[in-house]
Amino acid sequence: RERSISTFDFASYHTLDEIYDWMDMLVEDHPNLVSKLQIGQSYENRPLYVLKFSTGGSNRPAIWLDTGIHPREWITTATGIWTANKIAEEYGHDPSVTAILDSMDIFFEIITNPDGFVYTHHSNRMWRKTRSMNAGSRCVGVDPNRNWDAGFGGAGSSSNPCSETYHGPHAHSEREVKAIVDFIHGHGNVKSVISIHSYSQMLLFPYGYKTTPADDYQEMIELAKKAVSDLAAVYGTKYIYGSVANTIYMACGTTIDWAYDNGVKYSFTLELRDTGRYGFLLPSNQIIPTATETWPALLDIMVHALEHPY
Amino acid sequence: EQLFVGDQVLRIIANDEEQMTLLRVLEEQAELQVDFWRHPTNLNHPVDLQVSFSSLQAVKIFLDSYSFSYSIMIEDVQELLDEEKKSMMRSRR
Repeated sequence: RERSISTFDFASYHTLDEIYDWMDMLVEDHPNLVSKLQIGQSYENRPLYVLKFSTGGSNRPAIWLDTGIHPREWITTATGIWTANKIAEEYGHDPSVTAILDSMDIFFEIITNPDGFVYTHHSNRMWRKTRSMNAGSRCVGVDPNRNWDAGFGGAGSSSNPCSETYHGPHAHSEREVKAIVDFIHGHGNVKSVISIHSYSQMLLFPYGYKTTPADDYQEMIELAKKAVSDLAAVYGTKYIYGSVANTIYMACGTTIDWAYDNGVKYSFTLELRDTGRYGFLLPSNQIIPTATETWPALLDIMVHALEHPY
Repeated sequence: EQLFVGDQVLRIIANDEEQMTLLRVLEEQAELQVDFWRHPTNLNHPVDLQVSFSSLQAVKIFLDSYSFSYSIMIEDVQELLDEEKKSMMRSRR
Protein backbone atom coordinates (compact mmCIF):
# COMPACT_ATOMS: atom_id res chain seq x y z
CA ARG A 1 0.00 0.00 0.00
CA GLU A 2 1.12 3.54 -0.71
CA ARG A 3 2.11 5.16 2.57
CA SER A 4 1.87 8.83 1.84
CA ILE A 5 0.93 11.32 -0.81
CA SER A 6 4.60 12.15 -1.30
CA THR A 7 5.47 8.59 -2.33
CA PHE A 8 2.36 7.88 -4.37
CA ASP A 9 3.40 7.16 -7.93
CA PHE A 10 1.12 9.16 -10.21
CA ALA A 11 2.94 7.71 -13.21
CA SER A 12 1.73 4.20 -12.50
CA TYR A 13 -1.60 2.42 -12.73
CA HIS A 14 -3.12 1.39 -9.41
CA THR A 15 -5.66 -1.02 -7.97
CA LEU A 16 -8.94 0.07 -6.43
CA ASP A 17 -7.63 -0.43 -2.89
CA GLU A 18 -4.58 1.68 -3.60
CA ILE A 19 -6.73 4.44 -5.05
CA TYR A 20 -9.21 4.39 -2.18
CA ASP A 21 -6.28 4.55 0.28
CA TRP A 22 -4.85 7.44 -1.67
CA MET A 23 -8.15 9.31 -1.43
CA ASP A 24 -7.96 9.07 2.35
CA MET A 25 -4.42 10.43 2.27
CA LEU A 26 -5.49 13.33 0.08
CA VAL A 27 -8.23 14.17 2.58
CA GLU A 28 -5.73 13.91 5.46
CA ASP A 29 -3.28 16.19 3.69
CA HIS A 30 -5.90 18.83 2.82
CA PRO A 31 -8.43 18.64 5.65
CA ASN A 32 -9.76 22.14 5.09
CA LEU A 33 -10.30 21.64 1.39
CA VAL A 34 -10.99 18.01 0.58
CA SER A 35 -13.50 15.60 2.06
CA LYS A 36 -14.76 12.22 0.97
CA LEU A 37 -18.45 11.46 0.51
CA GLN A 38 -20.10 8.16 -0.18
CA ILE A 39 -22.94 8.61 -2.65
CA GLY A 40 -24.02 4.98 -2.90
CA GLN A 41 -22.92 1.42 -3.39
CA SER A 42 -22.10 -0.48 -6.53
CA TYR A 43 -23.87 -3.64 -7.67
CA GLU A 44 -21.25 -5.69 -5.82
CA ASN A 45 -21.62 -3.43 -2.78
CA ARG A 46 -18.46 -1.45 -3.14
CA PRO A 47 -18.67 2.14 -1.88
CA LEU A 48 -19.06 4.88 -4.47
CA TYR A 49 -16.82 7.66 -3.26
CA VAL A 50 -16.76 11.28 -4.34
CA LEU A 51 -14.07 13.75 -3.38
CA LYS A 52 -15.52 17.11 -2.43
CA PHE A 53 -13.32 20.15 -2.86
CA SER A 54 -14.83 23.03 -0.95
CA THR A 55 -13.66 26.13 0.87
CA GLY A 56 -16.93 26.49 2.74
CA GLY A 57 -20.34 27.97 2.16
CA SER A 58 -23.59 26.18 1.81
CA ASN A 59 -24.83 24.52 -1.36
CA ARG A 60 -22.53 26.55 -3.53
CA PRO A 61 -22.72 26.22 -7.29
CA ALA A 62 -20.79 23.10 -8.16
CA ILE A 63 -18.81 21.32 -10.83
CA TRP A 64 -19.11 17.57 -11.23
CA LEU A 65 -16.19 15.56 -12.65
CA ASP A 66 -16.14 11.85 -13.19
CA THR A 67 -13.65 9.35 -14.55
CA GLY A 68 -13.75 5.63 -15.08
CA ILE A 69 -17.34 4.97 -16.07
CA HIS A 70 -15.79 2.53 -18.59
CA PRO A 71 -13.25 0.71 -16.44
CA ARG A 72 -10.90 -0.52 -19.17
CA GLU A 73 -10.03 3.10 -19.92
CA TRP A 74 -7.30 3.08 -17.29
CA ILE A 75 -5.69 6.27 -18.54
CA THR A 76 -8.89 8.09 -17.60
CA THR A 77 -8.81 6.99 -13.98
CA ALA A 78 -5.10 7.68 -13.73
CA THR A 79 -5.68 11.15 -15.15
CA GLY A 80 -8.45 11.61 -12.59
CA ILE A 81 -6.08 10.87 -9.71
CA TRP A 82 -3.48 13.29 -11.01
CA THR A 83 -6.13 15.95 -11.60
CA ALA A 84 -7.66 15.63 -8.15
CA ASN A 85 -4.21 16.03 -6.63
CA LYS A 86 -3.56 19.01 -8.87
CA ILE A 87 -6.76 20.73 -7.75
CA ALA A 88 -5.79 20.25 -4.11
CA GLU A 89 -2.23 21.44 -4.63
CA GLU A 90 -3.08 24.46 -6.75
CA TYR A 91 -5.66 25.98 -4.44
CA GLY A 92 -4.04 29.09 -3.03
CA HIS A 93 -1.37 29.06 -5.74
CA ASP A 94 -3.03 28.99 -9.13
CA PRO A 95 -5.34 32.01 -9.48
CA SER A 96 -7.91 30.14 -11.58
CA VAL A 97 -8.20 27.19 -9.23
CA THR A 98 -8.33 29.54 -6.28
CA ALA A 99 -11.05 31.68 -7.87
CA ILE A 100 -13.13 28.61 -8.73
CA LEU A 101 -12.91 27.11 -5.26
CA ASP A 102 -13.53 30.44 -3.53
CA SER A 103 -16.98 30.48 -5.15
CA MET A 104 -17.80 26.94 -6.20
CA ASP A 105 -17.41 23.37 -5.01
CA ILE A 106 -15.94 20.57 -7.10
CA PHE A 107 -17.21 17.01 -6.77
CA PHE A 108 -14.94 14.40 -8.29
CA GLU A 109 -15.86 10.72 -8.68
CA ILE A 110 -12.60 9.09 -9.69
CA ILE A 111 -13.84 5.49 -9.80
CA THR A 112 -17.33 5.68 -11.19
CA ASN A 113 -17.58 1.95 -11.84
CA PRO A 114 -15.58 0.18 -9.10
CA ASP A 115 -16.90 -3.32 -9.84
CA GLY A 116 -15.82 -3.07 -13.45
CA PHE A 117 -12.50 -1.56 -12.42
CA VAL A 118 -11.70 -4.42 -10.04
CA TYR A 119 -12.72 -6.84 -12.76
CA THR A 120 -10.24 -5.26 -15.17
CA HIS A 121 -7.52 -5.87 -12.60
CA HIS A 122 -8.11 -9.54 -11.93
CA SER A 123 -10.25 -11.09 -14.65
CA ASN A 124 -10.59 -9.17 -17.87
CA ARG A 125 -8.50 -6.10 -18.57
CA MET A 126 -10.81 -5.20 -21.47
CA TRP A 127 -14.03 -4.98 -19.46
CA ARG A 128 -16.21 -1.98 -20.31
CA LYS A 129 -19.51 -2.43 -18.49
CA THR A 130 -20.89 -2.74 -14.99
CA ARG A 131 -21.05 -6.19 -13.37
CA SER A 132 -24.79 -6.48 -12.82
CA MET A 133 -26.54 -9.69 -13.82
CA ASN A 134 -28.98 -9.54 -16.71
CA ALA A 135 -32.13 -11.57 -16.23
CA GLY A 136 -32.49 -14.24 -18.89
CA SER A 137 -29.01 -13.77 -20.30
CA ARG A 138 -25.64 -15.40 -19.75
CA CYS A 139 -24.02 -12.04 -20.43
CA VAL A 140 -23.14 -9.73 -17.59
CA GLY A 141 -23.16 -5.97 -17.32
CA VAL A 142 -24.62 -2.81 -18.74
CA ASP A 143 -22.85 0.02 -20.50
CA PRO A 144 -23.25 2.77 -17.91
CA ASN A 145 -22.83 5.41 -20.57
CA ARG A 146 -25.98 4.23 -22.33
CA ASN A 147 -28.04 3.87 -19.16
CA TRP A 148 -29.09 7.49 -18.59
CA ASP A 149 -32.57 8.85 -19.08
CA ALA A 150 -31.78 10.84 -22.21
CA GLY A 151 -33.11 9.22 -25.35
CA PHE A 152 -32.72 5.94 -23.46
CA GLY A 153 -32.77 2.86 -25.67
CA GLY A 154 -32.29 4.69 -28.95
CA ALA A 155 -29.63 4.66 -31.64
CA GLY A 156 -26.05 3.89 -30.69
CA SER A 157 -27.11 1.68 -27.81
CA SER A 158 -28.02 -1.98 -27.89
CA SER A 159 -30.86 -4.02 -26.45
CA ASN A 160 -28.65 -7.13 -26.53
CA PRO A 161 -27.15 -7.85 -23.08
CA CYS A 162 -24.13 -9.41 -24.78
CA SER A 163 -23.30 -6.17 -26.57
CA GLU A 164 -20.66 -3.79 -25.23
CA THR A 165 -23.21 -0.98 -25.58
CA TYR A 166 -26.14 -2.72 -23.86
CA HIS A 167 -28.33 0.03 -22.43
CA GLY A 168 -29.74 -2.00 -19.55
CA PRO A 169 -33.31 -2.97 -18.67
CA HIS A 170 -34.40 0.60 -17.95
CA ALA A 171 -32.90 4.04 -17.51
CA HIS A 172 -30.83 4.36 -14.32
CA SER A 173 -31.06 0.61 -13.73
CA GLU A 174 -27.39 0.65 -12.75
CA ARG A 175 -26.71 1.65 -9.17
CA GLU A 176 -23.57 3.44 -10.27
CA VAL A 177 -25.63 5.68 -12.57
CA LYS A 178 -28.55 6.12 -10.20
CA ALA A 179 -26.20 7.27 -7.44
CA ILE A 180 -24.96 10.14 -9.61
CA VAL A 181 -28.46 11.03 -10.76
CA ASP A 182 -29.68 11.18 -7.17
CA PHE A 183 -26.67 13.15 -6.06
CA ILE A 184 -26.93 15.77 -8.78
CA HIS A 185 -30.70 16.10 -8.36
CA GLY A 186 -30.31 16.24 -4.59
CA HIS A 187 -27.61 18.89 -4.81
CA GLY A 188 -29.67 21.04 -7.13
CA ASN A 189 -26.93 23.54 -7.93
CA VAL A 190 -24.55 21.70 -10.26
CA LYS A 191 -23.51 24.01 -13.08
CA SER A 192 -21.10 21.85 -15.01
CA VAL A 193 -20.70 18.13 -15.60
CA ILE A 194 -17.50 16.86 -17.15
CA SER A 195 -17.40 13.13 -17.79
CA ILE A 196 -14.01 11.83 -18.89
CA HIS A 197 -13.32 8.88 -21.17
CA SER A 198 -10.55 7.73 -23.52
CA TYR A 199 -9.17 7.32 -26.21
CA SER A 200 -10.30 9.20 -29.31
CA GLN A 201 -9.01 12.72 -28.63
CA MET A 202 -12.32 14.53 -28.62
CA LEU A 203 -14.13 17.16 -26.62
CA LEU A 204 -17.84 16.62 -27.03
CA PHE A 205 -21.06 18.19 -25.82
CA PRO A 206 -24.80 17.47 -26.22
CA TYR A 207 -26.54 16.11 -28.01
CA GLY A 208 -25.77 12.49 -28.71
CA TYR A 209 -29.32 11.20 -28.89
CA LYS A 210 -30.47 13.71 -31.49
CA THR A 211 -28.88 15.78 -34.20
CA THR A 212 -30.77 18.93 -33.23
CA PRO A 213 -28.31 21.51 -31.93
CA ALA A 214 -28.47 22.22 -28.22
CA ASP A 215 -29.82 25.66 -27.25
CA ASP A 216 -26.35 26.66 -26.09
CA TYR A 217 -24.57 25.19 -29.09
CA GLN A 218 -22.72 28.35 -30.07
CA GLU A 219 -21.39 29.00 -26.61
CA MET A 220 -20.33 25.38 -26.17
CA ILE A 221 -18.56 25.12 -29.47
CA GLU A 222 -16.59 28.28 -28.79
CA LEU A 223 -15.65 27.03 -25.36
CA ALA A 224 -14.68 23.63 -26.78
CA LYS A 225 -12.54 25.31 -29.43
CA LYS A 226 -10.62 27.24 -26.78
CA ALA A 227 -10.24 24.19 -24.58
CA VAL A 228 -8.81 21.96 -27.30
CA SER A 229 -6.53 24.76 -28.44
CA ASP A 230 -5.12 25.15 -24.93
CA LEU A 231 -4.77 21.38 -24.64
CA ALA A 232 -2.88 21.20 -27.94
CA ALA A 233 -0.53 23.97 -26.81
CA VAL A 234 1.03 21.61 -24.23
CA TYR A 235 2.26 18.75 -26.44
CA GLY A 236 0.58 19.35 -29.77
CA THR A 237 -2.09 16.69 -29.25
CA LYS A 238 -4.92 17.36 -31.69
CA TYR A 239 -8.50 17.00 -30.53
CA ILE A 240 -11.66 17.32 -32.54
CA TYR A 241 -14.76 18.82 -30.95
CA GLY A 242 -18.48 19.26 -31.42
CA SER A 243 -21.72 17.60 -30.48
CA VAL A 244 -21.61 13.84 -29.93
CA ALA A 245 -24.06 13.11 -32.74
CA ASN A 246 -22.30 15.28 -35.30
CA THR A 247 -18.73 14.45 -34.30
CA ILE A 248 -18.85 10.70 -33.83
CA TYR A 249 -22.26 9.11 -34.02
CA MET A 250 -25.71 8.96 -32.48
CA ALA A 251 -25.32 7.67 -28.94
CA CYS A 252 -28.39 7.52 -26.75
CA GLY A 253 -28.60 7.44 -22.97
CA THR A 254 -25.32 9.19 -22.22
CA THR A 255 -24.20 11.09 -19.14
CA ILE A 256 -23.83 14.51 -20.65
CA ASP A 257 -27.15 14.47 -22.50
CA TRP A 258 -28.89 13.61 -19.25
CA ALA A 259 -27.01 16.37 -17.44
CA TYR A 260 -27.87 18.93 -20.10
CA ASP A 261 -31.52 17.92 -20.23
CA ASN A 262 -31.59 18.26 -16.46
CA GLY A 263 -30.43 21.85 -16.45
CA VAL A 264 -26.65 21.52 -16.36
CA LYS A 265 -25.62 23.87 -19.13
CA TYR A 266 -21.90 23.19 -19.23
CA SER A 267 -21.96 19.46 -19.91
CA PHE A 268 -18.94 18.07 -21.69
CA THR A 269 -17.26 14.75 -22.23
CA LEU A 270 -13.61 14.25 -23.02
CA GLU A 271 -11.98 11.40 -24.88
CA LEU A 272 -8.36 11.49 -23.77
CA ARG A 273 -5.30 10.90 -25.89
CA ASP A 274 -4.39 7.95 -27.98
CA THR A 275 -0.92 7.60 -29.38
CA GLY A 276 -2.39 5.63 -32.26
CA ARG A 277 -0.55 2.55 -31.06
CA TYR A 278 -1.98 1.35 -27.78
CA GLY A 279 -5.68 2.10 -27.38
CA PHE A 280 -6.80 1.08 -23.91
CA LEU A 281 -3.30 -0.19 -23.17
CA LEU A 282 -1.62 3.17 -23.05
CA PRO A 283 1.71 2.67 -21.23
CA SER A 284 1.87 4.22 -17.79
CA ASN A 285 4.66 6.56 -18.80
CA GLN A 286 1.99 8.48 -20.69
CA ILE A 287 -0.22 9.11 -17.67
CA ILE A 288 1.40 12.34 -16.62
CA PRO A 289 1.71 13.78 -20.16
CA THR A 290 -1.96 12.93 -20.75
CA ALA A 291 -3.08 14.45 -17.47
CA THR A 292 -0.87 17.49 -17.94
CA GLU A 293 -2.26 18.34 -21.35
CA THR A 294 -5.85 17.69 -20.21
CA TRP A 295 -5.55 20.07 -17.28
CA PRO A 296 -5.78 23.38 -19.21
CA ALA A 297 -8.86 22.13 -21.08
CA LEU A 298 -10.57 21.19 -17.83
CA LEU A 299 -9.59 24.51 -16.33
CA ASP A 300 -11.06 26.38 -19.30
CA ILE A 301 -14.43 24.71 -18.81
CA MET A 302 -14.41 25.20 -15.05
CA VAL A 303 -13.38 28.86 -15.31
CA HIS A 304 -16.07 29.43 -17.94
CA ALA A 305 -18.66 27.96 -15.60
CA LEU A 306 -17.40 30.26 -12.85
CA GLU A 307 -17.48 33.36 -15.04
CA HIS A 308 -20.82 32.65 -16.68
CA PRO A 309 -23.26 32.03 -13.85
CA TYR A 310 -26.81 31.12 -14.78
CA GLU B 1 -8.28 -14.61 -15.68
CA GLN B 2 -8.97 -14.06 -19.34
CA LEU B 3 -5.81 -14.12 -21.41
CA PHE B 4 -5.39 -12.48 -24.79
CA VAL B 5 -2.47 -14.43 -26.23
CA GLY B 6 -2.19 -13.82 -29.95
CA ASP B 7 -5.08 -11.34 -30.04
CA GLN B 8 -4.43 -8.39 -32.27
CA VAL B 9 -5.87 -4.92 -32.60
CA LEU B 10 -6.39 -3.86 -36.19
CA ARG B 11 -6.74 -0.27 -37.28
CA ILE B 12 -9.09 -0.12 -40.24
CA ILE B 13 -9.87 2.77 -42.52
CA ALA B 14 -13.18 2.59 -44.34
CA ASN B 15 -12.95 4.07 -47.82
CA ASP B 16 -16.65 4.51 -48.47
CA GLU B 17 -20.12 4.05 -47.01
CA GLU B 18 -20.32 0.50 -48.29
CA GLN B 19 -17.26 -0.44 -46.25
CA MET B 20 -18.74 1.33 -43.23
CA THR B 21 -21.83 -0.82 -43.58
CA LEU B 22 -19.69 -3.95 -43.85
CA LEU B 23 -17.88 -3.04 -40.64
CA ARG B 24 -21.21 -2.65 -38.90
CA VAL B 25 -22.16 -6.11 -40.15
CA LEU B 26 -18.92 -7.41 -38.64
CA GLU B 27 -19.89 -5.76 -35.36
CA GLU B 28 -23.10 -7.80 -35.26
CA GLN B 29 -21.34 -11.15 -35.74
CA ALA B 30 -20.93 -12.31 -32.16
CA GLU B 31 -19.34 -15.63 -33.16
CA LEU B 32 -16.26 -13.83 -34.49
CA GLN B 33 -15.40 -12.49 -31.03
CA VAL B 34 -14.40 -9.05 -32.19
CA ASP B 35 -14.40 -6.07 -29.86
CA PHE B 36 -14.64 -2.64 -31.40
CA TRP B 37 -12.39 -0.33 -29.42
CA ARG B 38 -13.31 2.48 -31.78
CA HIS B 39 -16.58 1.94 -33.55
CA PRO B 40 -17.35 2.55 -37.21
CA THR B 41 -18.65 6.10 -37.04
CA ASN B 42 -17.69 8.11 -40.05
CA LEU B 43 -15.19 7.89 -42.86
CA ASN B 44 -12.71 10.25 -41.24
CA HIS B 45 -12.20 8.17 -38.13
CA PRO B 46 -10.17 4.99 -37.97
CA VAL B 47 -11.83 1.92 -36.55
CA ASP B 48 -9.88 -0.11 -33.99
CA LEU B 49 -10.86 -3.71 -33.70
CA GLN B 50 -9.59 -6.22 -31.17
CA VAL B 51 -9.72 -9.69 -32.70
CA SER B 52 -9.19 -12.90 -30.78
CA PHE B 53 -6.45 -15.18 -32.08
CA SER B 54 -9.00 -17.81 -33.08
CA SER B 55 -10.88 -15.36 -35.31
CA LEU B 56 -7.90 -13.54 -36.70
CA GLN B 57 -7.65 -15.45 -39.94
CA ALA B 58 -11.37 -15.18 -40.68
CA VAL B 59 -11.45 -11.46 -39.98
CA LYS B 60 -8.38 -10.77 -42.12
CA ILE B 61 -9.85 -12.77 -44.98
CA PHE B 62 -13.05 -10.73 -44.63
CA LEU B 63 -11.11 -7.46 -44.70
CA ASP B 64 -8.95 -8.53 -47.63
CA SER B 65 -11.89 -9.78 -49.64
CA TYR B 66 -13.59 -6.39 -49.42
CA SER B 67 -10.33 -4.47 -50.04
CA PHE B 68 -10.18 -2.72 -46.68
CA SER B 69 -7.07 -0.75 -45.80
CA TYR B 70 -5.86 -1.82 -42.38
CA SER B 71 -2.76 -2.06 -40.27
CA ILE B 72 -1.88 -3.99 -37.13
CA MET B 73 -2.02 -1.56 -34.26
CA ILE B 74 -1.18 -4.12 -31.54
CA GLU B 75 0.63 -7.33 -32.53
CA ASP B 76 -0.12 -9.28 -29.39
CA VAL B 77 -2.44 -7.87 -26.76
CA GLN B 78 -1.20 -10.23 -24.04
CA GLU B 79 2.38 -9.04 -24.46
CA LEU B 80 1.28 -5.51 -23.66
CA LEU B 81 -0.78 -6.72 -20.71
CA ASP B 82 2.21 -8.60 -19.32
CA GLU B 83 4.31 -5.49 -19.68
CA GLU B 84 1.62 -3.45 -17.95
CA LYS B 85 1.58 -5.91 -15.02
CA LYS B 86 5.37 -5.81 -14.72
CA SER B 87 5.27 -2.04 -14.72
CA MET B 88 2.71 -2.00 -11.88
CA MET B 89 4.80 -4.48 -9.87
CA ARG B 90 7.91 -2.32 -10.32
CA SER B 91 6.04 0.75 -9.19
CA ARG B 92 4.66 -1.03 -6.13
CA ARG B 93 8.13 -2.23 -5.09
